[in-house]
Amino acid sequence: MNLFRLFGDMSHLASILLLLYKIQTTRSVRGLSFKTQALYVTVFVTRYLDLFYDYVSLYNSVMKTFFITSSCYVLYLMKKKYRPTNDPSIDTFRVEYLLGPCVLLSLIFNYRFTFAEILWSFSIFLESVAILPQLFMLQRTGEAEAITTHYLAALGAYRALYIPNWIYRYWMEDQVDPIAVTAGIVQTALYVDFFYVYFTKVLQGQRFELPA
Amino acid sequence: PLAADHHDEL
Repeated sequence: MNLFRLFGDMSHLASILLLLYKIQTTRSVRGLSFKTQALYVTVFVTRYLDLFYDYVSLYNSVMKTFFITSSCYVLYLMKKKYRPTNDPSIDTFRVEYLLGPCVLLSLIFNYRFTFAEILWSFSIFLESVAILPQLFMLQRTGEAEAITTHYLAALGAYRALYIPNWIYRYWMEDQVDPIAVTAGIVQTALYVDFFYVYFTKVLQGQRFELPA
Repeated sequence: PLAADHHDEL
């Protein structure tokens, strides 16, 4: 565990707390993509199956359990409690275009050709693109509440911080995880546009609005 | 380099 990773994980934790805070205070899931949230549940469930057969540390188990339960809770809030505030008509990204290639990639690139390892690999590839329905929705509506953009910024920061973590591990621990690194770089790159608007507008006190 | 323990990272 190095500081980049610790801060990355804390940023990931913060992003989920921001997401829950946004939903509870505005009593609305407006501006959130159900598809992205459902993809995150898929990511966490397929990746953290190792909770049942591979104990790493208390920290590791607690975080994995938190990510699975909180993401399922968000789905419940979107589909049940605040259902009337969810607008599927603007959440139109075709998820099958993400799932298909991820299945294919995980069958080709994995560390062992076993069910659990293929699922792990699938979850890594899927996580790298899971934010796309959300970013697509943002692009369509052209604006977002500040709190929603803070959520996305924390999520993006988590991914960005994993990159120096891998560099650190490469040099200091002589360890490398090519699948996670490749997917992680792709995932971080997807946030570049968002971060540009976030830094130039939201952090300057302006509304998050995309040019028409 | 060695393969990282990929079940350790979140």
